[in-house]
Amino acid sequence: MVVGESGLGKSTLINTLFNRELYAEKEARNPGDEPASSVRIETVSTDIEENGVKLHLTVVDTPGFGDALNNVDSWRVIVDEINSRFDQYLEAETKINRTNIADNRVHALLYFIEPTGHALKSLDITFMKQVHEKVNLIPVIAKSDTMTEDEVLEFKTRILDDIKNQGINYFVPEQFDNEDDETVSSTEEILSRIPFAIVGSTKELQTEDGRIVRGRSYPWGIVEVDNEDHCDFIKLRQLLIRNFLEDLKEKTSKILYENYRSEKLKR
Amino acid sequence: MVVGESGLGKSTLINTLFNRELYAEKEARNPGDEPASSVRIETVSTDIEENGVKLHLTVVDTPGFGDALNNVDSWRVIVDEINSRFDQYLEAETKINRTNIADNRVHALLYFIEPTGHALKSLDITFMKQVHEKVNLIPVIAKSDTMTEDEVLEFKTRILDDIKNQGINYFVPEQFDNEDDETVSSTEEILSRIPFAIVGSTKELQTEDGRIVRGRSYPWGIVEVDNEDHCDFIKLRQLLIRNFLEDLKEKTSKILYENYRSEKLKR
Ligand SMILES: Nc1nc2c(ncn2[C@@H]2O[C@H](COP(=O)(O)OP(=O)(O)O)[C@@H](O)[C@H]2O)c(=O)[nH]1
Ligand SMILES: Nc1nc2c(ncn2[C@@H]2O[C@H](COP(=O)(O)OP(=O)(O)O)[C@@H](O)[C@H]2O)c(=O)[nH]1
Repeated sequence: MVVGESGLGKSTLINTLFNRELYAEKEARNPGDEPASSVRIETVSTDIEENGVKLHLTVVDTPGFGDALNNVDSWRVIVDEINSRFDQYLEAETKINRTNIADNRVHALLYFIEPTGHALKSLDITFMKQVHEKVNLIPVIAKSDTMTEDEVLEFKTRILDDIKNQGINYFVPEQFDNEDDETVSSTEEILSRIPFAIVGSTKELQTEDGRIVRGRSYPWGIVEVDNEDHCDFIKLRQLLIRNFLEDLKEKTSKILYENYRSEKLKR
Repeated sequence: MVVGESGLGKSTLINTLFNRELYAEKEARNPGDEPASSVRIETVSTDIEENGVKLHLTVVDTPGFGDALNNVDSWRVIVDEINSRFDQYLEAETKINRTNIADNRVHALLYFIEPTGHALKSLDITFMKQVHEKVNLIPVIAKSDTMTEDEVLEFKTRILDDIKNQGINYFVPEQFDNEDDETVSSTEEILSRIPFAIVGSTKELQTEDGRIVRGRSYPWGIVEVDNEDHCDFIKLRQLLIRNFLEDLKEKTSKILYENYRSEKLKR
């Protein structure tokens, strides 16, 4: 699931993750139309192949979040969606034929933080508090090419402080004792970069030194999406698609869903 | 007066315009503090010299605007401030000794638009409609180094369409028939770039080709604030401080204030 205010590069990032135009270039609202003032749920699915494994992935988008004048209830529609997917699974589990349950629960929620350079906003804190016990929350810094390297480091520190002070739990990849050194160090590297500072683009450009890269071309230079010195996109992709897809599914199933189920059965 | 959501580079821009640290690097709110949820008015004054002319300028800042969960009334505190300054002037005008009236009316309102790349937000439209008949409204695209050249052009077109459709009047420098060609063409150049796409910075950096410039240093290159191929900062400075200070003051005094005064006297 992807959540964040309009214009933070969410559609572009999804296209970048799957390297395809899942979201066609957005039809801008017609001039003269009033901006939408409610949150909507839209899903789009795709099949990808990673390390020879075929994966069917569904992205749940939440246009309208945070875009109104009054965003006090912006989170409700989204929490309802997460709950309804838990309910669908609960219902399927109680049927006689349990062998082929479709698992449409939300396995990860990417929350896009605006690169203000200051601190988390009321909207960010309110939303994350509403969902962190229900989903694997992965906060990311949107459009991080807005910030210099120093600003990114400062902002990450500040975000982690705010998150800690507000008691927000975010997804942390697990490290196991029996892993080889290479896995341990790559997990540590991923951990050290959270929250990921991301840049998205499917445009292919040629750099000054002749390489073809995905990136954004400015008069002062080219930001490269897959360059780890420019942003943490690669780390995010590793976390979501390569290293931790099982981890995310497992935690959803064994912890988050079980909590939801027991809460529900208590009432 | 400077208005816009937190983190759009407003303080930095003011420092850049006057080339001094008018706003010290912002004390970030302490982690654990709830974000402020009301709009405040803060003023800071400075003296500058331009073309041998001494100018005493006051900047009115509006921290808190658009930062709450519910921003329906975000504009009120600001409109009250504009009105109260008109009232101060009205009162001073009615006194016997009218020779040295301090003119604290708002002569220009810089409105910072978030570089979403889509369209104006409800907050932008609501706010600009509340103030455009009271002040010289100068909309600017904040942190425009977030956008590529094509994105800036597209966004400017979209903003101007939205502004036109919503019936919002923004400040347009006047062109007179008796002006020399150079003045006419420089006014046209300024006009053609509205809304200005701005980047702010007081940091001095050295470019690859050895020049010392004010800018922001990214791993992929340096954005130069005073380079007209990188952003419209120079045009904004010309409009505010060089070419049109008189124009802004005159329009405030002859049109906007007169409208306010006659509205008030009618009741
Ligand atoms: N600076 C910057 N701009 C981006 C990035 N990703 C997308 N954009 C631009 O931001 C604008 C909005 O992107 P979009 O993906 O539609 O945002 P969404 O509304 O969150 O889905 C477009 O002009 C994109 O080209 C990024 O990583 N950095
Ligand atoms: N990309 C970019 N960042 C900027 C620009 N101006 C300021 N910033 C950064 O944005 C952050 C917030 O700036 P600040 O001036 O405090 O914003 P304010 O809250 O609107 O007053 C700081 O990290 C600044 O360095 C700009 O023109 N472009």
